[in-house]
Amino acid sequence: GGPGPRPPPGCPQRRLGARERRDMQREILAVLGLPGRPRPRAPPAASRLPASAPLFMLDLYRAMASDDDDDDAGPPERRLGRADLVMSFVNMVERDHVLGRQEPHWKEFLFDLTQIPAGEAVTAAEFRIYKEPSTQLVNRTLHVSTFQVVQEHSNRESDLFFLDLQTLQAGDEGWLVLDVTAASDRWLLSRHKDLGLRLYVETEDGLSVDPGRAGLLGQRAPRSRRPFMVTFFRASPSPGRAPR
Amino acid sequence: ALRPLKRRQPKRTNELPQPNKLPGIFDAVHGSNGRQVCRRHELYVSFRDLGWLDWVIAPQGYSAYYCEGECSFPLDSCMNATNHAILQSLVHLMKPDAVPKACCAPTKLSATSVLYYDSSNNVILRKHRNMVVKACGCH
Repeated sequence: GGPGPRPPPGCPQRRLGARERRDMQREILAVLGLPGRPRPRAPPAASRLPASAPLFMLDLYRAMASDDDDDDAGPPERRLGRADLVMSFVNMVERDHVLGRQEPHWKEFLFDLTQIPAGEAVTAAEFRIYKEPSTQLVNRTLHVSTFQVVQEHSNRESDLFFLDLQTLQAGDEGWLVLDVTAASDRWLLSRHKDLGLRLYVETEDGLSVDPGRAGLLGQRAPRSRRPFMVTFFRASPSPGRAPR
Repeated sequence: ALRPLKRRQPKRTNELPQPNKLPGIFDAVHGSNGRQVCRRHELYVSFRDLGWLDWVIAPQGYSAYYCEGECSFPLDSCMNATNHAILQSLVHLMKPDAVPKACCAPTKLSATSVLYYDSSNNVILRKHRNMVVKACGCH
């Protein structure tokens, strides 16, 4: 790429050696902000069907990529806002609490947040769960409330922090998007702990409903309808790269 | 004041005029001896060729481009030269061993977004700024 004359045709071109190729890849990974090459686990062949989180993220990618050419233009996708990093979290532990008629029913999801980068400002966070039409609660209005599990107790109910409330019909179908942005403030304080999100479903009369009966799908759903969490970040200015 | 250049070898080209001669209007300084002016060139970074498609979802690569070309006086408007670059090029004509030509470099860069898996199979979407050359110029 220099201003000097190009070598005449037929001159042997130097090829990168194996170590130089590795060094080159390491440099490019560093530009992309990665300490090393990711090694995702390949899913079993039988389950290599489109999964919910990648499908959603692919839509976001197309929206973000269309905005790449002009940093000064407003984002075409409202959800993106000014975010330049979006992470989806699919690794979770699901717990259901369906005991007796007096206890409130709930469904809880525990997310591993250790992959969240430090120094990134959260602009929004969503928990996405698919709802099928409920065949058991016909023509009923349902209230879905979301809480963050702040502290569990062995001898009493856990401490909960209210996040979101959505009202829908039992016959509705589609992705339910729950705003959990308020939980992000606590991530910075307890990054070593899993994030617990607990969902309660109630009828208009205040009766607690099993979220599964209401049509909310958990981890045992088909891959394209499994719940996941999405977090939008605005990157802080990158620290200067260490000189090589 | 001009400072002496350090570790600089004199260029052995025949395109530079003598220090006490300014180019006339018929001198082919601009684009002389076939050298192209500062402009953008193709450069494609292929994630496929890097063998990264096991963790990169999209894109399979992107056009980064690069800048190359001469920044010789007089600097055309297509060279996106700054006033300083114009001045530097003029001084280079007078003192080629003391002051180098202006550099052909990116003047506008844009971002590119990458969608990929991390090692926990989470899907990450990140916009990387200043990755694509949109325009080159003499600076």
